[in-house]
Amino acid sequence: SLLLVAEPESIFAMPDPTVPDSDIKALTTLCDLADRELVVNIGWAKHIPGFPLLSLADQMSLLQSGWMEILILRVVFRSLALEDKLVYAEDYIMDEEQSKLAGVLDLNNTILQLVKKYKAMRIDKEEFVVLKAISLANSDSMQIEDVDAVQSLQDVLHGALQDYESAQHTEDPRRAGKLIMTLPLLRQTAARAVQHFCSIKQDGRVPMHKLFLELLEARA
Amino acid sequence: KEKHKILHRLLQNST
Repeated sequence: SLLLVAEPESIFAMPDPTVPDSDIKALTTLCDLADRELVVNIGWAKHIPGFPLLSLADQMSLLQSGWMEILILRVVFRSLALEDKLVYAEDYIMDEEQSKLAGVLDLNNTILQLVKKYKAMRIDKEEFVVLKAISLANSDSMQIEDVDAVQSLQDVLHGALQDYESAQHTEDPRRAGKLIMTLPLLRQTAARAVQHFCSIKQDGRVPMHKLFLELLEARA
Repeated sequence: KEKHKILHRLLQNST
């Protein structure tokens, strides 16, 4: 219940209507959106029960390794109702053609593979919010100071998922495990996304805001 | 950690 309440509203991409469509424009829009989503997601993390009790250093470490997984999971969940399209924002939906134009076709196809998995499972909002919190708590940072505290956060969230499934999805006793088993693909997709945006950063043609840059550098 | 000033600041803000 606390995670459902903590779930942030979607934000808008607001691509500049005066600039003609191009790869640079699309990537600028995505990077700007990601930067603003990150601010929202840091606020969200503070509402995960137990997260604010971690040391500030450990909170930072988890976000530095897990931020892209959180961004991607949010895009995935927003895209469940559509076919072969990614809802980066309510006003910024990418189809195959737009993905090609922006040079993110491979990346978006991997994200669509996740969408397909969750669609097949008919993931609900409760499962999505817990899975997102689990992906943060389980982001495998190598810099954790208090490993036991992070483990107990993982246990609490894992327990919440199991309790929910045993109450709501009695038809499939393995459903919690099935959801957890989608996390490797999320990890792989996030790594690919970070790599892609790091190379865009190196090209230097797309303006990026400071928080996005800071977190890209943390993962580089 | 000094490199991650914005993240640090956002986590410290009590929102």
